[in-house]
Amino acid sequence: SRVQLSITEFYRST
Amino acid sequence: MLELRLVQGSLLKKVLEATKDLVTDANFDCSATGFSLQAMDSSHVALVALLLRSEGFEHYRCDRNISMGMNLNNMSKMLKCAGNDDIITIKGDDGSDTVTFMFESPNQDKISDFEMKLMDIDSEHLGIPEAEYHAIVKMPSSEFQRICKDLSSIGDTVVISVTKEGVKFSTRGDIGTANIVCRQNKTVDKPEEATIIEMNEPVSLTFALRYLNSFTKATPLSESVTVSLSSELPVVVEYKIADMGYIRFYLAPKIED
Repeated sequence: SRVQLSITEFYRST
Repeated sequence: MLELRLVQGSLLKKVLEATKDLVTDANFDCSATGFSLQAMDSSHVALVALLLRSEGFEHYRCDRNISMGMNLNNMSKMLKCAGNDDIITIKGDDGSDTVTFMFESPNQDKISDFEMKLMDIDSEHLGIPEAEYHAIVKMPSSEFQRICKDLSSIGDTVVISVTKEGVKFSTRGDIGTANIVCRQNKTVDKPEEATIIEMNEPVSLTFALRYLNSFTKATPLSESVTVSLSSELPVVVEYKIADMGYIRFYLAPKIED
C-alpha cells in the first residue's frame, strides 16, 4: 500500500 | 488604505472557483508586488499559491503590506454577484475588519458594493525554493482535465511517468486498469494546443486523483497547463493567468509503505 506524504514534509515554514 | 481595480473582474471570479473547494479560509496578502495567496488544504497534502501582479491591475494602491483573512466560500458567494464583464475593485482600510468588493458594469449603469467580514487566520506560510524538475509537461488544460476526470472513474490514484516516449497517466481500480499516453505534439495550429515535454531524467510519481481533479477547476483560467515533476518533490500544476501571474497547485506524492 502507499502512504500519502504531507506538503509540510517538503517545504519549510517561513 | 488598499484599492485594487481589476478591469477583467471575471479573473477573480475564476480564481475563487478554482480554490474554494480545496481551501476553506486563507489570508490574501497585498504588497507592492501584487495580490497573493498561499494556503494548504485541511489535510496539508496540497498547497495553492496565487499571484496577481500589481501591473495587471488598472489601479493598484497598497500603502503598506496587508494580510486579509477571508472565508473563500463567502468570498465566492459575493463574487458570484458580479457580472462576468464587470470591473471589480477590492477596497480595504487599515485596521478595518471588513473588505469591500465593488462591481461596475461595463457601461457604468450599475454599481454595487458588497462588504465582507474579515477573519483572523493563523496560517502557516511555507518557503518554496526554486527547483530543477526532472520533467516539465505543457499540455492543453482541457486535455489534462479530461484525463484526470476519466481516470478517476477507474481508480483513486494516478501514476504519472515521463519517458522519452511521452507522458503516461496510469490507474488501476476494482474494475480494471487504464493507461493514457500523450506524446509530444508541436505541429498544431495554435501554441496552446501543443503538448511539449521537456525531460532531463525519466520520472514516475503517484498522486491522489481527488486533488488533481480539484486543481483542474482552474482550467477556465488558462488554455494550457504545466505539470512539473521531480522524484523527490511535490508535483506543481501551474495555470498562467494572462498578463497577471499564475495559480500553482502543489501536491505531495504517495510513496510505497
